[in-house]
Amino acid sequence: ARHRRQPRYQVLHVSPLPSKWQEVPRVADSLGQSEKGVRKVDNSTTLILRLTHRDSPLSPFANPKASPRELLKNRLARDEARASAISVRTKLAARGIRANDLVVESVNYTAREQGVVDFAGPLMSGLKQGSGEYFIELGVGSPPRQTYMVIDTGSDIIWLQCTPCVDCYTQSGPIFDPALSSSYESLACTSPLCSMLELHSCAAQTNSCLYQVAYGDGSFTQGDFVLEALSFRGATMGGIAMGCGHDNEGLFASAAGLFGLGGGPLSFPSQLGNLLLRRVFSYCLMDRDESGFSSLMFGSAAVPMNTQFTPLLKNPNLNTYYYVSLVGISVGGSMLSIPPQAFRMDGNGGGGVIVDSGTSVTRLAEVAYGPLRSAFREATPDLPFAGGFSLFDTCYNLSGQANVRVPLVSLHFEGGAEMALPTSNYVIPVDTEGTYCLAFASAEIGA
Amino acid sequence: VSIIGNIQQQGFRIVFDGVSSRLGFAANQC
Repeated sequence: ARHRRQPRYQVLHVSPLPSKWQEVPRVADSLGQSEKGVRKVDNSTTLILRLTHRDSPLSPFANPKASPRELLKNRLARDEARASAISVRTKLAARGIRANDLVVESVNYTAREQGVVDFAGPLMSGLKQGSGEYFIELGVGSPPRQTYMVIDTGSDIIWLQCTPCVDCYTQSGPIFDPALSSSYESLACTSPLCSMLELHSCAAQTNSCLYQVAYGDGSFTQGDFVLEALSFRGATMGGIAMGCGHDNEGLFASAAGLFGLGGGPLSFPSQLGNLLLRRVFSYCLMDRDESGFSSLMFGSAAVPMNTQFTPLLKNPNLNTYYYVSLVGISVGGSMLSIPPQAFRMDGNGGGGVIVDSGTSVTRLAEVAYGPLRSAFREATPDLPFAGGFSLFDTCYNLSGQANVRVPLVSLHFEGGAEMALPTSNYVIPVDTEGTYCLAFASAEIGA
Repeated sequence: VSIIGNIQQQGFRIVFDGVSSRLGFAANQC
């Protein structure tokens, strides 16, 4: 017993959700000379963009009337929709079926006399939840129109709402008018870029490429697939293939569209890879911009010195998502007993878990989550158990306590990379009364 | 399907290296 390794704990500073959002001053822009957190360095080899969480007090889409508890509940509801959509898409891909294959027959394409694309057909039903939590500000077209786009590593296509609208959701600021942009360029139906779309069609009268993207949670967009210029305050990139959506459904956080960061060939990183920035990017996400800020970086400076790497895995049927091989989870320094197949992707021999910017709460297969939950509860016998909250099932009443000890939770990846999580990444407040929950969930919830 | 969500990613810089086909984590890089 003397030689048994001591459990590893760390201190959680108890600070429940405020009764209302405090005013948070805009963080001084530590990126230096840039405006709003964008700069170009190293002779165009690095691009840095500030990201903002949709519920942050700094967000232009923030709802000042919503309480932090309401915002959290809404966030978890969005998360359920997104996780379900990813699950369905992945399972379909394992059978060689793409989610978009399910809707193609229900949509009819027609072209108006003036060449404007129109779409008719039954609309998809279901949850109309936003597909992402963080957004960037960028310029579209020439001259650039400032817009906000949701970033999403679970999507490949860049798109924004365009006039004329067959059906557009309400967005912050004016909808992009391609007629006012000198850099807007239609893509022909026979262009290679058009054929790279998962789902495309052709407007016969104008020989222009049409795209459609369905997100599986009820959200979708369809319109012209075009080339356009994107500007990031100091850096402008022309000829970016993107969707100009005339029929868009879903609550994309009032943003103008979606900035696809997925692994497919039409995502922004993939298109940049063909240009100048080496197909390397990174992001850092913060909840409330209190210490440090969220940012998205492309190019050589996107890789910090102390980075631990693990191989990216390929899913032969679905190249959108970024998979890694999670080989273990430790609680308090002890590896959990989890069967190796817990994190396998499908029956094709591939394995891995998805690293996603747009899903909030980590979902684990029940055979992995069960041991995690049990080990965490066993390591916290003195904390007053408080049942569950939303998709969380392990909560504690920490009211009246300033600091508590919780076991260290680490994720271990192939190649030795380890994410030793700060306490705030897995024990989170859910109300103003001091209730905290273990912020993991079973992937089977809501299945 | 298991997914590592953004609450667990907070405070880490998540690096996607499409050239070397690897993904990286760097703590305290926001």
